[in-house]
Amino acid sequence: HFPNDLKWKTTEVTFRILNYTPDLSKADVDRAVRNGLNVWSSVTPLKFKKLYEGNADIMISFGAREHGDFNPFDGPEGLLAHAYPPGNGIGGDTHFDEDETWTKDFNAFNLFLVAAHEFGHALGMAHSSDPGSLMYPVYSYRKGYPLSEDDIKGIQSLYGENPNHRRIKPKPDAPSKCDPELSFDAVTELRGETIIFKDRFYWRLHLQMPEPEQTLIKSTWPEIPNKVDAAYENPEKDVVIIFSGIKMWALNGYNLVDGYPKYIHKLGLPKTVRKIDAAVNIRDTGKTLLFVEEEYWSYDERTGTMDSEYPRSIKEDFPGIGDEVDAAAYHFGYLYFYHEHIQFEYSYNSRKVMRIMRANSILNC
Amino acid sequence: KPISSEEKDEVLFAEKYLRRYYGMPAGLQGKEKTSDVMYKKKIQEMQEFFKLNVTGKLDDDTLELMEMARCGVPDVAEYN
Repeated sequence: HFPNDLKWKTTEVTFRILNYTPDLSKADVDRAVRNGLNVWSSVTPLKFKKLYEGNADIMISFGAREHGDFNPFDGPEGLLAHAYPPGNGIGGDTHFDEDETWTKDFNAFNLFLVAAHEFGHALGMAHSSDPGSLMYPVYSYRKGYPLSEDDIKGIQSLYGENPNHRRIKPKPDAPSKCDPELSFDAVTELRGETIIFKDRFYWRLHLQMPEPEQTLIKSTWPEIPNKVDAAYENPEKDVVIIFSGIKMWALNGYNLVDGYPKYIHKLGLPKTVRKIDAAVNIRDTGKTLLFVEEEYWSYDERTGTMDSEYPRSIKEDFPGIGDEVDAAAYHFGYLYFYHEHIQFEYSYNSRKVMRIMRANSILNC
Repeated sequence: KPISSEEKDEVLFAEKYLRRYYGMPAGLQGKEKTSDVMYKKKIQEMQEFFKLNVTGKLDDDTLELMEMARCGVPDVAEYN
């Protein structure tokens, strides 16, 4: 919140659109503004009334560089928009940088998402440091309902709840890397970096980065779902395969490879398999192990076929790690199996568990 | 060794960022000691907010985040 929890004194708030960007049709701008306001009215008693003349609480305009409030914009990129906290005069007013390209899809910059964020300020919200929140200061594209629990808690502490609120599942906050109960969805290498997927986020580890970097999956790969089940790197082909449900995507570096997504059954998995829990490429053998519930398959990358005599039992072939795997990685002859909040270091050569650690010890916790 | 012009640009960019979003006072030029202390303090504030490694230095991670597209409202609400 802003100091003294600045807020509007009534729940009837007026707004007026003073001018329009040429990047979108007038109807698209109207829709983006209306939907941006509805984000907040859906969880509070707030009601927004559109004015076509005179002074409204929230005056909305597009302008470039110095645009009348001695708080100039900076040309393309960088600073996208700003808004003022509730109050008379300029209070609540929301300005968009006309030097940006405003869109209504995942190309930068989505007007609805930026408008919803700025209207948060116009209603009394300050910035959040949770990268999954709408009120996080840095732009990132996201699909679906944009408010996280952090956002909802903030706005409701100013205006209360919406009495006839339709229960909408808010986005969970960003997972905390040192949560002792933390489990992973998937782990893979990517050209020397380690990528760890959890919920809508991934952590990026790199030897030269002391701190793991947490980012929204969709801000890097808008086309990939918010939930990754498994992932592995095939170093020989320099691709990372990402599995979600019955589909898989291929990345070359951070770029999506054309022709994907494909169905996982193309690998030779039976149609009954609907989800892959973990995947790992054994660099020395050229085989990729695919773990599904209590069993696993072995896919020969060189021939592009599934090895015969699979599936086999995880419990029998990898004694000591239990019978299910959330994520797997391979380094210098050791397999690292992750299940719930535990990580098993398994010697592939001597076929036994060497160490048991917390899963998030990989995140320096 | 003398600071390169690229580094100088980065420092100027960072100072502008910290003035705009973290309320670093302008006009500290000429007061070397004070401005260094304040500059370091403000960078630490920004690194804490974004959960970066708090070094007080303009390291790559910090500069990379400063260069991301963002909202123009300061991160420290008092300075809006």
